[in-house]
This record gives sequence, structure tokens and C-alpha cells, in this order.
Amino acid sequence: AVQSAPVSTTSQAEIYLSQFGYLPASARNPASSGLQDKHTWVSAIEEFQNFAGLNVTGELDEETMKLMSLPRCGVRDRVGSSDTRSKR
Amino acid sequence: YALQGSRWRVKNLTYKISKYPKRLKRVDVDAEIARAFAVWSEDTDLTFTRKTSGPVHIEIKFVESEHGDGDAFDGQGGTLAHAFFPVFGGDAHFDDAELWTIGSPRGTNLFQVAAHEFGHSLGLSHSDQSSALMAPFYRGFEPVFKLDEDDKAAIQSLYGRKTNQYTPTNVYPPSTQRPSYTPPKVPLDGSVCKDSKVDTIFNSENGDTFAFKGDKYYKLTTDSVEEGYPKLISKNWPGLPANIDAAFTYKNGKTYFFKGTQYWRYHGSQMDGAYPKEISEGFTGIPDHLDAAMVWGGNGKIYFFKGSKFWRFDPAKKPPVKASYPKPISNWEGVPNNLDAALRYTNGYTYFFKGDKYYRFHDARFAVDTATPPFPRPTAHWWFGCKNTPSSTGFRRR
Repeated sequence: AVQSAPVSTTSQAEIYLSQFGYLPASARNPASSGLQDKHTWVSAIEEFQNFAGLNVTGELDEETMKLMSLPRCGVRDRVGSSDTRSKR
Repeated sequence: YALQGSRWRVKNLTYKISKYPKRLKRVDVDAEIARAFAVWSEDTDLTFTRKTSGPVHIEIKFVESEHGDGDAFDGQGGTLAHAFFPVFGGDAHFDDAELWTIGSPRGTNLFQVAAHEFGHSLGLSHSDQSSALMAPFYRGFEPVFKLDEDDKAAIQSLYGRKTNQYTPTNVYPPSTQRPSYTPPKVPLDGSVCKDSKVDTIFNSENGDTFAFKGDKYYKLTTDSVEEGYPKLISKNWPGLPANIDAAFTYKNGKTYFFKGTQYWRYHGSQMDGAYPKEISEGFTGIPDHLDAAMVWGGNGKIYFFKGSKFWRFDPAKKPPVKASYPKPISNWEGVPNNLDAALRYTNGYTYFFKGDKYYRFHDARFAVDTATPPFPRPTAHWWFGCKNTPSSTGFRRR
């Protein structure tokens, strides 16, 4: 059976964060990967860590990549723009 | 919880399984899928009827890799399934490269994943409550399944509470429906638009949001006040006085109210024992005459605010308040002293209220959020839905 690869590199993490709504969809395109500015990259990791209940470090650490490798639902965590939160 | 923004206009929905998994018997799959839908009928008036052909609301398919919707599956592990929100059709797709199992710790449990995906089909997005069914990560086989309060609040915010006697096909403990209480109406007054300072704001156990002011309370919608409010506090919380200082609902489902040197505990609208008690008795280390209190989403601990200081209270620790407290409120970058209220709102953000303004706090950055219009914003406009009031305070936060 085909096994889905665990997340163990920065570019795999970039694809993951884009797939689930933390980075723009363009980041899933290998040709453009690595073109994130630092602030966007750190914010995306912080958002994922905050959502997943991890320590919010902004670093792509072991703990974070381990969680990214867990089986999960394919629907994005961040749906639409950030203002899907209530109006307030 | 979080909502995607769309829902079905009807509550009696139909579904069909147009492609079955390779390794399970169809009759078993039919039963598990019915049980998974029934999870969402338990606390609402939603009903789900299986059809074998023709048009349905929700179509279910077990497919592998690229399957026509542009979102290819990835083989065993990784992505297990995905579903579309109502506005996008509501269908649910399951990766048939997974080892789908029923009632076994082996492989991937079909019932749990299906119940999650049908949450999306009904309009729910992912929750950051790790205990919720709508959390994105598969938690392994759970022999005893129980829908989390977070999930119940989410589905009821879209489809209302259960009112019919329709009993879902699965075996669940009958939900203990608290008798709904309709207190006498007090005519809506515009005073809160002229003076939007609140005594406290808190969420109830089932996710309703209440603002207290004097002897009255307002039940809030997503952007204003529900029809027919304010009402008298004493009518909905018998025994509770007016002019409450602070309030919060803890994960035990109980709501705690604080005033002066005393506090009260309620379960829904019922006082939960002999109250009031002294704050020093039930919350050792916490001062009297509080300004605000909340359960912070960042760590689930209870925070109390008074003057320029705050305390962190952890009931599971001895002592519940570390010696390093109180600490200065200035640690919460951008939040002012002498607050009126603090709230972890149902959209996941933390809010602080002072006078006629409020601040939205970014938990990850541990600072007041930056947005347009900037914070602080006028409470009247954004929380009470007051029409002819400004939506911004006209100056940038320093």
C-alpha cells in the first residue's frame, strides 16, 4: 500500500501548512516554495502550534513536525480569510 | 469550535453511499455510516435518511488518490478523508487506501472519521479543542464515544437544540435536557447604546454569551443583542444579586459569579449548592472586589484581574495560586488596568472590556491584536449592534 510520507523537512512542512490554510495555496507549488518571507513563515508556524495546542515557538521543531505527521482530516484548519471569525 | 459560514436550510437530509470501501461488508458500512450521522441528531432536530439512488444532499464515496475533485488522497496515513461544506455540496470522500475498521483498535475507525467528516458536511470547521470530535487529528480508536460540549455548541449554533422526539438509530445515553426557562420579558431599552460599559461578560456552558449590566442581562448574538433583551438577572439566575463584578464558566460546566467578598456557583440557571460563599474560602489567594475574570484559551487556566494586577488560578495545583502572583496587567501587551470584563469568546479570541471600549487579544503573540479598525473598538457598535454609533474609536493604539 502507498504510505503517505511523514513531515520531516521544511519544504514538506511548507506544503502541509499551505494544504491546511496556514500559508497561501501558492506555497504548495514546489516551483515557488521557499519564497516565504520570515514573518509569514513564523506566523504560519505559530498559528498551527496555537491551533494544535503545542508550545507556540514559531520554530519548526521536532514536536511540531511529529504532529504534522499524524493521520488527520483533509479539510483546511483555516477556512476562507481570517475574518471568518465572528464580526467582532 | 468554528463555523465555515454555510449550513443547510432544511433539517431532514438525505444521503447515499455511491462507492463502498474494498475491505468491509456493505451492510456493516451502512450501519456505521448511519451511526455516524446519528451523532448529529442527538442534540438537534436533524434527521438523515439513506437513499440508494437519485439526488441526495450528501453523497459518500470511498476512493483512492486522484478522484476528480482536485484534492488527491495520499495513501495510507496522512489524510484520511475530507468533506465539503454545505455551500460546496456537502459530499464526503474517504481514502480507500486506509485500513477502515469497525469496533477495533486496528486500522482507522470508520465511525469516528465519518462522524467528523459529516460535521463538515453540516457546516462545521475544525475546532482547536483537542477533545472535540471536530479537532482535525485522528485520536485512535475510542471504544466509548461521547460528543464533546464544544461539538454540541457548534451544531446547535447552526441548527438549534433538539425539540422533536426523533431518537437517532444509534445507542446513546438519552441527553439530559434541562427544562428550558423563559423568564418574563423586560422591554428592550436603548440605554446600553448610550452607556455600553458592562459589569461582566461570560459564555454559558452551551456557548451562549451574556453581558451583565446593573440588575439586567443581555443575551448576545454573533453581532448584536437577541430580541427581547435586556431581562432581569434575578429572573434567570434566581438568588443572584445585581451589579456583579466578574463571571466565567469553567470546563466543569459550572458558571462562577463574583461580587464583593462573595461568589456564587450555578449550573445553567440553577444555583449549584449553598451560596454565596466567601471568595477567600473557594478561591484561596484571590482578592475580593474583583474587576474581571476569565478562563484563558491559551492554557485553560482561570485568570483574575483587579486594578493593575492579575492572578492565575489553577484548581488542580496546590496552592492554586503560585507565590509569583500577582503580576502586572502590563504583561498582557496593550491591555489597560482597571478592567470591567474579560472573555474567551466562542470564536476562540480573548477579549478585554473597559468603559465603552474593548480590546481583542492575539493569544499566540500575547498582545492586543492589530486589525482595521484598530483596537480598542467601541463596544456599543461591535457587541451590542448599536446602529448610529461609530465603529472605531478614531485614534490608533499607541
